[in-house]
Amino acid sequence: LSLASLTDGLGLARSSFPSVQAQSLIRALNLFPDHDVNLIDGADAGDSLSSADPNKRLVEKRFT
Amino acid sequence: MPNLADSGVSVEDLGHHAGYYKIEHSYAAKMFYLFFESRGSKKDPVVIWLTGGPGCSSELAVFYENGPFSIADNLSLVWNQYGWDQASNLLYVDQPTGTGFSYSSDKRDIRHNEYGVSNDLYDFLQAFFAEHPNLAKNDFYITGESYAGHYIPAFAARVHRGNKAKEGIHINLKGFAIGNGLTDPAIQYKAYTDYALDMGIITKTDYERINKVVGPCEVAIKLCGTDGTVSCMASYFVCNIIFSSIIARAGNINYYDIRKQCVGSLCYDFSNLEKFLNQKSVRASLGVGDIEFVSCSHTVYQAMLLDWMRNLEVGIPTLLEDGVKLLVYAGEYDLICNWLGNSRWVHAMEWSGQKEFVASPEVPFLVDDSEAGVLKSHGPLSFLKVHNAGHMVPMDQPKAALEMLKRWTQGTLSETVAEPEKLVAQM
Repeated sequence: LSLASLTDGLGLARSSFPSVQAQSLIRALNLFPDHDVNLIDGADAGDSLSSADPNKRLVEKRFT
Repeated sequence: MPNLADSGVSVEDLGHHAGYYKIEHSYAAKMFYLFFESRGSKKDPVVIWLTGGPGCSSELAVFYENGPFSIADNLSLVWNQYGWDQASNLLYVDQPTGTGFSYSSDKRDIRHNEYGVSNDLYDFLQAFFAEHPNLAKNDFYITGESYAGHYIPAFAARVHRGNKAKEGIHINLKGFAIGNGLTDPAIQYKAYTDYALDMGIITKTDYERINKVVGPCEVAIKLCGTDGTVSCMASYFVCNIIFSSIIARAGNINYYDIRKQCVGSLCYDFSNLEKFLNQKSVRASLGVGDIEFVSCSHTVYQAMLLDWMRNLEVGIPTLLEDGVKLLVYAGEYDLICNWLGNSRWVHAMEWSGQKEFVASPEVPFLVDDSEAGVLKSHGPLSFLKVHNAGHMVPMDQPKAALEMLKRWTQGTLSETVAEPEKLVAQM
């Protein structure tokens, strides 16, 4: 049996595509992130590490 | 935190930290993490939690599973009396790069496999323990769920390898726990139809028809092995036909918890997470600057496509032989990473104690004198089927999940005698 004949009629089409799966995963949790991934332009994002001594590899702050 | 007074601690007592780490072997990646000191003792073990997806942020678990607090409808925080920080110094990391508040300015930092993911986590741990040398001697445990069934064995093996090679700071790795995880796809994909039939999600006719894809799926996964590339992508497409076919027949079923239906396309409502973490005051508190919060990343999910069907079970026997504990647990109503598939790979795993583990009896896992699950264990290996829970065990059964963590880290998980009886026995 070919795979095509096995899958024929199972109503699969696009549903096995990773992009569809990813979308379904995220929507199932009622989440709608504004960006697909956290990639930024430029190195300085104003976070605690960017604004620290450039030699520091880790910056940690206590919060309440 | 409106119910802080009930928690028995004051704000000043809470050691809550947020930080960024510049990933060493990257172009420009920075990893965000949250660290909650134990509400018990500083000597409690250090536990790291990894959220799956792949591509979902660790904050999902912080606020909806086992973190110190959850988010109320008015976006205030409510104390979680069963947070895992009751028994551990608890770490959550947004990983792989690109999820949550972890970010990079260079797209080459997006990870495609467990080699990249585990090295980033290992580098982070080294930096974390350098920052907290007082915690470096504590017992260390790796935990997580779902796709973390891939991350966890790879990360545990990386830590173990680093320790053996005397790289950097010695990490006192005592165990790793996988909750409703995807670890050995060949076995777990084959189990989908059996679980679905057992649970009445599909008919016998559906079962026989869908099972015709199992053979090609197995062949494709075999070709993928532990380090395949194109064959792994092919097996993703072939094998997901099994899962998609079941879902197509099951209607609006919530595949994380088959007792529930999904309303529209929504199975859960975690939307307060995005609302809460995008507030200016919260962002300022966490020190995330201009970085947006990406709750789950499409791109990271797709970047891990070649990794999906790889078998991560292969690295586990070495860890067991060296005395590192493994707990595999699974909520009984999850379909996507169901208990049956997990139980089968755990039983099929070849290690020196396999025969004894297979022969070991199932015993009740008692919490408050009622059966919260069924446990099998031998030596360093334990398998726990958790009752009345879906994919997210700490969300569905918070008390049982905390009890599981406590007993497992304290080495008393397989002691089946209920607490009062134990006291009488000791008297």
